[in-house]
Amino acid sequence: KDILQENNLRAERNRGYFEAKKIFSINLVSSPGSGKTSLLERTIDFSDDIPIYVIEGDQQSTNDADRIRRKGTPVVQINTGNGCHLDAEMIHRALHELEPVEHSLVIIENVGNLVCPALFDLGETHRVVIMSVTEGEDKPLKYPNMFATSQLCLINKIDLLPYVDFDVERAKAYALRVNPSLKFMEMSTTKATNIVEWYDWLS
Amino acid sequence: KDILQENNLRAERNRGYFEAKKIFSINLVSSPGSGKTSLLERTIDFSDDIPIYVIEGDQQSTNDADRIRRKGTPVVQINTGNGCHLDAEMIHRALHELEPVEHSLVIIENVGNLVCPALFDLGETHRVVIMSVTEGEDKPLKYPNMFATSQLCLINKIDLLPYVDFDVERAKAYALRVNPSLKFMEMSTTKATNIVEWYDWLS
Ligand SMILES: Nc1nc2c(ncn2[C@@H]2O[C@H](COP(=O)(O)OP(=O)(O)OP(=O)(O)O)[C@@H](O)[C@H]2O)c(=O)[nH]1
Ligand SMILES: Nc1nc2c(ncn2[C@@H]2O[C@H](COP(=O)(O)OP(=O)(O)OP(=O)(O)O)[C@@H](O)[C@H]2O)c(=O)[nH]1
Ligand SMILES: [Mg+2]
Ligand SMILES: [Mg+2]
Repeated sequence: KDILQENNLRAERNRGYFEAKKIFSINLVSSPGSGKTSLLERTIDFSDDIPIYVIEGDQQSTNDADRIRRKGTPVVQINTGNGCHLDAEMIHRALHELEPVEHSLVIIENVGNLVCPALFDLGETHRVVIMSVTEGEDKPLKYPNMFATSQLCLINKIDLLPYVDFDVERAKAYALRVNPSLKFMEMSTTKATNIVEWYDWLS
Repeated sequence: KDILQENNLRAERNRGYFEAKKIFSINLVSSPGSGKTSLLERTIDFSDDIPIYVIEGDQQSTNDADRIRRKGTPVVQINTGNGCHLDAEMIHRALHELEPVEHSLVIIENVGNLVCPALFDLGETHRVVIMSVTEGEDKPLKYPNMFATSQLCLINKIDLLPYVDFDVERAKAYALRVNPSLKFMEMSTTKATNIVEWYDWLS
């Protein structure tokens, strides 16, 4: 498709930009409400040494950018209107607004959607997918593209495991079926359980 | 957009089909894992008198259609591949496969996605959006189109309220902001809490 071709070109341009500035960039994807913004809040809370910049994507509202701004972190909110995903051109414009310094961390929170963002390379260094234990184990089978194009899968809201019907090992097995090299972490972003593993991976 | 125009025409054709057969049709939408299939399972469990037909939509897999089939209910699974929503043409084909009888109930479970399905009329009698208490209260503000184009909003997984940070009244207020005529029900599809209200609405 022409749109994807066009996006891939612009994504490579973003990739070069990050490379030149030695920036580590993350495209954070998940269903609505799986914990992307909560993870960003925890990340900002415990990262003092490295400069962090955030690019927020939502159809409407600035709620997520407001939450990040309250932490004192530079952030840009992109509203996609009817659009179901961020694209490389939007990221390009956001980067020129943020002007991130060298050796910084740029985290992109994509629109809550397990379908469309899978197709759109943003030029990120890593794509991280969050799966909540409340969503059911079969999400990797139903939305394979998202899990196939991610490098790390965070299983979030483990504090709710006693109250939901979710088998962590089976969920991982399903995800490995669509992406055998996918890595995993289990955490609770609100309880800050096991967030240390995420910090270690970031550094 | 041409695609939307084209879809609207086909949606009207489905609407006429339902009208001719006096069929009550529902387009069930939500984020991934909010409880659409669980609601269908409960609906089938307790509806003996009215014939039910299900049209299932997912990117990949037949998991949901398999769950419905196990109940003995006629079902068609549509796999959209990279597509992020069901469209009216897919429904048209599914109806000719199912050949629903007069005075029946046809429930369409859309792809788990709060963005794309909002734009695609399927010819349904009613659009029902499920919001899970685990997703956060601000979903209506971030995905306004989906709540604006629905007539009924089911707030699901209320059994988890003691363990999550979710204010039911605030969530409803946000939804009413984008759709002042939206109706609500609170339930748990797995515990079958308050499902009776849903049965009453269906009949
Ligand atoms: N119990 C529990 N709730 C959580 C956890 N992480 C996030 N939540 C809750 O889940 C809801 C959504 O969290 P967010 O961080 O806003 O999720 P999000 O993925 O950014 O949501 P969108 O940007 O709207 O797609 C909020 O009510 C959080 O408090 C967790 O580990 N455990
Ligand atoms: N605690 C609790 N869990 C629920 C409830 N309803 C559904 N679930 C769980 O949520 C998960 C997803 O439920 P489904 O019914 O498959 O959700 P869905 O909307 O059909 O999911 P997709 O079709 O994949 O988008 C399953 O593990 C269910 O057991 C509820 O009321 N309470
Ligand atoms: Mg968010
Ligand atoms: Mg389902």
